[in-house]
Amino acid sequence: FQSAAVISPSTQRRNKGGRAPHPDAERSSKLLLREMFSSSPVTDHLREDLKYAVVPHDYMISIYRTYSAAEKLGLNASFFLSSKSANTITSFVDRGADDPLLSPLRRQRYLFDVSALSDKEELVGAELRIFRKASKEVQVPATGPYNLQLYPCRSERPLHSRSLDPLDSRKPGWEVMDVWDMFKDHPRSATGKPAPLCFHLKVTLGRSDTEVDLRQLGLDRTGRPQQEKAILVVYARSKKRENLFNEMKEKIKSRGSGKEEEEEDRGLQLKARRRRR
Amino acid sequence: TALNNRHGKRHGKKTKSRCSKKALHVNFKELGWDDWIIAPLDYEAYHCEGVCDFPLRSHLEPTNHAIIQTLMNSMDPNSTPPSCCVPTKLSPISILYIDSGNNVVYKQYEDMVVEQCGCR
Repeated sequence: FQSAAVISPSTQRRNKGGRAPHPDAERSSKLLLREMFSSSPVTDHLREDLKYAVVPHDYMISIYRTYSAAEKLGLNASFFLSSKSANTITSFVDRGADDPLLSPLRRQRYLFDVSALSDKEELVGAELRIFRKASKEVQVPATGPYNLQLYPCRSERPLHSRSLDPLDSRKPGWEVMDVWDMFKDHPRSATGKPAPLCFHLKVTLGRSDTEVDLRQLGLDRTGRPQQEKAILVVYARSKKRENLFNEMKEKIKSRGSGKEEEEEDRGLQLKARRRRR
Repeated sequence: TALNNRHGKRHGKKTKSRCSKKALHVNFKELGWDDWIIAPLDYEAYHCEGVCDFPLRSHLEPTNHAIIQTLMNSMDPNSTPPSCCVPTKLSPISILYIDSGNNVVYKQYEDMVVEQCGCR
C-alpha cells in the first residue's frame, strides 16, 4: 500500500499549498485504496495489463462519443438510447472459434459469457453484431439474395433471419441481428448468474436450403483482431440510481476471487507434490 | 450591527463568499481509476462552496427550513449553525468502462456534475 503512490505530484502539491484534506475523506479514500491494492500483490502491473488487454470496439466508442456529446449540448442522452430508455449498454466479445481445417464452413457457433450481467438491471434489448470482411471470392448467385439465419444452439427454430444483397456481400460491414427473444426466457446458472449464451449462424442461398460456405462471405473468424470479433450488445436500464462504488466493489471482488483461485491452484500443486514425495 | 456581530468580523478581514458553484476538475487518472475507466479520463464536476447567511438570495432556492435556520442563525449563531451550501441540481455524464468480467460497458451515471448550488 505504501509503494502504491496513486496520489500524483500535482495532488501532493495541492495538499501542501492548500488546505489539508478532511480527515474523514482522507480516511475513506485510503480505505478504498487499501481495499483495491491489498487484493493483489502485483497490482500495478495487473491493472495496466487489464486495461490494455481489453480493446473497446468502435461501436462502443461511438456510443460513448454520441451520448457524451449530447450531454454537453444539454440534451438528455437517454432520449437517444432508443425508446427503450436504456442507460447501460454492455458489450460481450465472442468466445467462439472456427476450426481452420473445416472446409467448407457451413455453420458457426457464437459464444458469450454474460455472467457479468447484473440482476439489478432491467434488460430491455439485445443485438448480435457480426463483422463481415470484404471477400473477393464471392460470386453473385443467380437465385437471389443470401439468407442469414441465426438460431439458439440446440434449437432449430430461427431467432432472427435477414437477407443480404449479393452486391453488398462484397463490401465489409457489420451484420446486426436482434436477439432480444433469447434473453426473455434465458435461464440463470446454479450460482444465480446468467448462463452463457450460444448462437449458431448459417447462410442459405435465396429460398433454397443450400448452405453457403461462410468463408466466402468473409465470416471466417480465424486470426481476427479484437475489434473485428462479433459482439453481443445488451441494453439495460438501472432499476435504481447507480453508485460508482458498486463498480469499485465488483472490481475488488473479481480480483479477490482471482487471487483465491490462484491460491487454490497453488495449494493443489503443493498437495500433489507432497503426495508424490 | 447584527451582521457584524454575527460573524465577529474585524475591519479589513476578507469576507467569505456566498454559496455558489466553484470549479472542481476531476482527473480519474489521479484517482487511480484509469485502470477501469476508458473514457472520459477527466471532467469538470464543480462543487458548492460559500456561506448561506442572512438574507438568503432567491437564486439559492432555499427550502423553508433553510430560511428558518438561517434566520435563527442570524439571531444567535451559537444556537444554530447556518444552513448548508449544497448541490441542488446535478446532471449525468457518460462513462465507458471495463467491468469485472472484462466487458466494455457504456453507462450514464446520474448526479456526476453540479449544475446549481443552493442552501438547504
